[in-house]
Amino acid sequence: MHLKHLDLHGFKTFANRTNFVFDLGVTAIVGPNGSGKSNIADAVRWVMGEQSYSELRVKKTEDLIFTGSATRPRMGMTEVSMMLENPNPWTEAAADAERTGDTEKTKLDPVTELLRSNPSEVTIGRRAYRDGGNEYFLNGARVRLRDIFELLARWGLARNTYAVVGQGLIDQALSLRPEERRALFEEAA
Amino acid sequence: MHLKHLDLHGFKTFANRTNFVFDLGVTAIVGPNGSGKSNIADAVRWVMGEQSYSELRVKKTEDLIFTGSATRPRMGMTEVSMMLENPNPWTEAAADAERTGDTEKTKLDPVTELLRSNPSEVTIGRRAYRDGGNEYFLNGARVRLRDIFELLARWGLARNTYAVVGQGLIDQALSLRPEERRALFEEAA
Amino acid sequence: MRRKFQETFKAINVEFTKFFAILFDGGTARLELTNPEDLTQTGIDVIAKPPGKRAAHLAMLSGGERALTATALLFAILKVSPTPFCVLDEVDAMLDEANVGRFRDALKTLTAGTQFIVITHNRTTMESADAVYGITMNEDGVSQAISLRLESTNG
Amino acid sequence: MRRKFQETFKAINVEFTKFFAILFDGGTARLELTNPEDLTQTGIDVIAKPPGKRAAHLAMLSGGERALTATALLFAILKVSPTPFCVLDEVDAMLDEANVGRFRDALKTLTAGTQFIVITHNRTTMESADAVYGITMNEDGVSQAISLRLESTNG
Ligand SMILES: Nc1ncnc2c1ncn2[C@@H]1O[C@H](COP(=O)(O)OP(=O)(O)OP(=O)(O)O)[C@@H](O)[C@H]1O
Ligand SMILES: Nc1ncnc2c1ncn2[C@@H]1O[C@H](COP(=O)(O)OP(=O)(O)OP(=O)(O)O)[C@@H](O)[C@H]1O
Ligand SMILES: [Mg+2]
Ligand SMILES: [Mg+2]
Repeated sequence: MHLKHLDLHGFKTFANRTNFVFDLGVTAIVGPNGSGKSNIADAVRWVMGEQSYSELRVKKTEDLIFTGSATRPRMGMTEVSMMLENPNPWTEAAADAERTGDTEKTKLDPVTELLRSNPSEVTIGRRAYRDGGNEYFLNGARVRLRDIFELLARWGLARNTYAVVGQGLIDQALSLRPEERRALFEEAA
Repeated sequence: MHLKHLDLHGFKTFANRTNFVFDLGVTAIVGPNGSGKSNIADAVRWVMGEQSYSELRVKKTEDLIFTGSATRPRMGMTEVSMMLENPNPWTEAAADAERTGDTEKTKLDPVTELLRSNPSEVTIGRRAYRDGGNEYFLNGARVRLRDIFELLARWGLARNTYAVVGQGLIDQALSLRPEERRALFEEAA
Repeated sequence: MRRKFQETFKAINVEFTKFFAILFDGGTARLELTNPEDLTQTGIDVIAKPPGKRAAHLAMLSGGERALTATALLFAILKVSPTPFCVLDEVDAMLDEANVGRFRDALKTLTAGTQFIVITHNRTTMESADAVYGITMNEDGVSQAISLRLESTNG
Repeated sequence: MRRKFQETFKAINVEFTKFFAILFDGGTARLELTNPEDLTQTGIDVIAKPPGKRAAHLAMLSGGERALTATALLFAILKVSPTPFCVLDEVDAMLDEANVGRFRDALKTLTAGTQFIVITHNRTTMESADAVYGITMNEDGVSQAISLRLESTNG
C-alpha cells in the first residue's frame, strides 16, 4: 500500500491548489527555509486525522488556513486530500470479511462497505473552515473522524504510527523517560 | 579583552593535553560527528565556573574526566586552563580603584590584588578529580570559585553572559515564556 | 498482547543492534527493559556505544551521535513493523557527510517495505532520491511545488 | 536599575529590528514588553514577520526561520552589550545556504566588539573564518586538534 497523490488547497502557505504525485521508493522534498516543506508534512498528518494543535504547530484550526499576505487575501477554508493505493485489495477484503464475521450486521458502516468493494485505491479528504468546523471524506462521501481512523488502521496506518517523523524524533526516541519510550513499541507490536 | 589560549587535559575526549590558540576575529572549529567539538565548548563553560551538570551534558563530575576506551585507560583527573588577554590594563585598574574606593581594606583579596597589578593577561584554571573534588586557580595560585566569578565579572564575563551559545539558543530565545526571556535581558542590562 | 510485545521488543532489539552498527560503521547498542517482570509498566533503556568509545549516558553523546542513534531505533521499528509510507522531516540535519551516506544506504534497505518522503537540505540525500520536488515561496507568500527529475545518477 | 533595563531593552529592540531585516533580507520584527508598568515582572514578547508573510505565532515559523530569529536576538544583545568572546555551537545547522551567507555577513559586523569561536559543519561558515581548527577522533577514542590555515580567500 502506498501514498499516491497528495492535494493541498488553502493549507498554510499552499494558497494555490497544489498536487503531489509520489512513487514507490524515496522522494526528496527540498527548498529554502520557510518555503513550505514542513507544511506538507503537517498536511499529511492533518488529513490522517491529527487532532493536536501543537503537533501541527498552530494554536487553533484557523491557523491552518492560508492567512493571507500583503498581496494576497486570506482564504475562508482549506482542503487536503490524499489518495492511497492498495495493490492487494482481494487480500484485504478476505481478511476484512474474516474479521467482521457477520456480513449483514455491519453493512451500513461506510468503511466496511467501502472495503468490501475491494477498492484498489481510496481518497481520504479533510476540510476546515474559519469558524473552526472540520469535515472528513472518504472517496468524496462525508464520514466521521472515526471512520477515517478505522480505514487507516485497516490499511496499516494506525493513529500513532510513525507515518510522519520530524526533528522531534531525536527527543522522542532518546529523551523520553524509559516508560514513555514503551509507547512507541506498543504501537509497533 | 579576548580569549588567547585554551588548554585541555583529560577533559572528556581530550585525553591528550591539547592547546588551542585563538586570535581576534572568527575562528571556526570543524570535524566529524562525535570528534569533540562541543566538548571544547563544554571546557570553556567549565573553566569559567559552570556548576550545572546538565549544561555540561553529564550526571556527575567524574563524567568530565576521560573515561577510557578499549585501548586507553581512564584518567584520574582533568585540568582546563584559559588565558585571557586584556589590552587595556591601566583603564581596568583605574575603574577598579574607583569602584573599591578604600585601597587598603581589600588588599588581601586575591582578585583585587591581581587586578591592581594591572595584568595584561590572566590564566584561569580548574581541576577535577575522580572523587568529585574541584579546584580553582588564578595564574597558578589556588583560589575559590567566587574569585573566578569576580574576576570574570570585572572583565565583562558575568556568570550568565552569552559566552557559550549552543543549539539550545533557539529554544531559549523563542520558546521561553516571555517572563523567562526577561532574564536574558537583565544580563545585558 | 503481552507476548506480542515481548516478541516485537526482541525483534526490534535485534534490528536496533544491526542498524546501529551499520550507521556508526561499528560500535554496539541494545535496548533493555527496565522492568522485565511487568511488561505493562516497564520502561525501555537505550544503551549506545559508538565505535572506539565506552558506553555512556545518552546525554553525553554528540548531537550527531544522538540523531544517528534515534535513526537506528526508528529504522529498527520500521524493519519489524513497516508503515506503508513515512515522511522524514530533516532527520539528517545534524549528520556529517560520512554519516549522511550511511543514513542514505540504510534507508534504501527499507524501501521494499516502506515508501519514503524525505524533507532535506542535504545534497547527498537529495541526489540519492528516486524523485525530487522543489518547493519555493513566491512574492505573495504562497508556496509553489515543482517536480525536479534528476538525470544521470538515478537512471 | 529599572532605568538601565528600560534603556537596554530599547537599544536591543532597535538592533533586533535591524538584524532581523538583515538576516531575512527584509521583513520586520520587534520586541514587546508584556507588562510595561512593572519592569521587574514583565515578560518580553517576540513578534516576527518574515518578508512577504504576515506576522504569526512563533511556533508557526519554520525551523530555519526560528533559528534566524533567535540569531537576530542574540546579535542584537551582543551589539548592545558585547561579551569579550562568544562560542557559537552549530547555530547555523538549520539554515539554507542563502541564510548562512547573511548569517556570516552579520557576524562579521560584530567582530570589532566580540571574538567568535564558531563550531560548524557548514562549508560557507568555515571558509569565511579567519582561522580554522579541525578536530578528529583517533582509534583510541581520543580527540586531536589541528590548526588548518586556509589559503586564498582569507588572505
Ligand atoms: N496559515 C498560514 N498562512 C500563511 N502562512 C503560513 C500559515 N501557516 C504557516 N505559515 C508560514 O509557513 C512558513 C513555514 O513553512 P515551513 O515550516 O513549511 O517551512 P520549511 O520549508 O519547512 O522551512 P525550513 O527549511 O526552515 O524548515 C512560516 O513562514 C509560516 O509563517
Ligand atoms: N569523559 C569522557 N570520556 C570519554 N569520552 C567522552 C567523555 N565525555 C564525553 N565523551 C564522548 O564525547 C563524544 C561527544 O563529543 P562532542 O559532543 O564534542 O562531539 P561533536 O564534535 O560536537 O559532534 P557533533 O558534530 O555530532 O555535534 C561522545 O561520543 C561521548 O561519548
Ligand atoms: Mg521545516
Ligand atoms: Mg556538537
